[in-house]
Amino acid sequence: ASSSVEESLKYVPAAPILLPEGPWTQIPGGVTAANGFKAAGMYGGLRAKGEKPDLALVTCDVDAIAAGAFTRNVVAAAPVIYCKHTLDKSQTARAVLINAGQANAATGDAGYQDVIECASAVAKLLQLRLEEVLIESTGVIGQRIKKDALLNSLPRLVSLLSSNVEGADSAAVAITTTDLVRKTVAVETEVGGRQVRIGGMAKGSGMIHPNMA
Amino acid sequence: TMLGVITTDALVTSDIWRKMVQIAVNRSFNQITVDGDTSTNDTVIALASGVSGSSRISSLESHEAKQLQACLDAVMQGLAKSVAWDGEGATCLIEVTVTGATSEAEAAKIARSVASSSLVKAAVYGRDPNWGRIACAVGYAGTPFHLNELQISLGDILLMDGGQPLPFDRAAASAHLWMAGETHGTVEILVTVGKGQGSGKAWGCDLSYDYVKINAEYTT
Repeated sequence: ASSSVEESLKYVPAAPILLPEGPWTQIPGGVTAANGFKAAGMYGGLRAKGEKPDLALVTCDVDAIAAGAFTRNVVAAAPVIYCKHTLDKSQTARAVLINAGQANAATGDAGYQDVIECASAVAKLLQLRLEEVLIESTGVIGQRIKKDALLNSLPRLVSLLSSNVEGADSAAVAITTTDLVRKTVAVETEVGGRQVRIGGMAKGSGMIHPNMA
Repeated sequence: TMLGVITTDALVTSDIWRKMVQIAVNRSFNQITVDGDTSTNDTVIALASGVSGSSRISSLESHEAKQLQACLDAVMQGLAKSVAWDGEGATCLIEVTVTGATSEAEAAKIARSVASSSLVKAAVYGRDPNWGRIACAVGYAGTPFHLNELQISLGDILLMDGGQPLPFDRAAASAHLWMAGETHGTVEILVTVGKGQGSGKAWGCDLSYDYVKINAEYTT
């Protein structure tokens, strides 16, 4: 696992820190900085070229209160439609699976079925309910996910889950497409007299003009 | 496409968390632009585990909610700025700050109009302190303001005040742009449109030849 993480980090260096100043302290880690979260990233054979990691998983040890913001583009990708439906029904989530390589957008009913199958596989492996699994995809528009490659990779991806910084970093690499840097940040602050942590990761380089709700 | 996953161990109710996330998204990811194309896949998922031991936040007006909101805004802005910084073919980040608008939303709209302008972006790549293109993008943002209150600065250099163009050190202004481009740094564009309390920011990047090259080769 350690060598897999080192391998993934060599592909995409860290982004410069562009955090606004405020009453918070930047701390190591991204999505795993907050207590209760694990993450992993690995190469699952989804990308057309190269062996940069392309599959990421973020999980929570407990039922996490879940929120989502999604593109208002009417031609929304299958994972976007799936997540909107899921968050309409459920206030909590336990896992987010993200793939790079294929966007699974403009792929019709077959693309939506792919999302259901991928989420179901994650739910089965983690012993969760289907509606506790959310999906994000990025990559080439008009192409369905390389589903067999993804499904075959899931057991190893789950085995790589870690609550350390390396888990967060490898996940941040795995969601990149044309990005030159991985975007990950975490902060610690005081809320109501208790230390609280917020972390995150993002990707994006082109086709960027978000209008999410 | 931009994707994001945000995690926190704060304890917050579902309806408040969803409102806080939308507010933070509006102040961050919805204020960036690289090329004006809204993706089919843009998504931010935000999860709150609640295991920090903090008290439950159930009102947006509470002090704790405001503390958490500020931190959430900061994390999302940090990530959003990284996305704009890493725009395809970009040599620098462009940060547009608008003050004096009638509301935060109006200021944000103007800021994003400037950050989205292909002509402003190309001028920055050309290291051209083109205040006219900035003024133009402010003007078509769809927010009314008095032209005689328009002020535009590039970094510390005032280019326009009271709606009037000013004589300025063109070499110094261009050098500000060169420096940002050489170091992949930040170009700061400051716009004031009046005396209102509304302020907002938007982030973009310059437009280079490489943007076309990358996307001519990245096909559906």
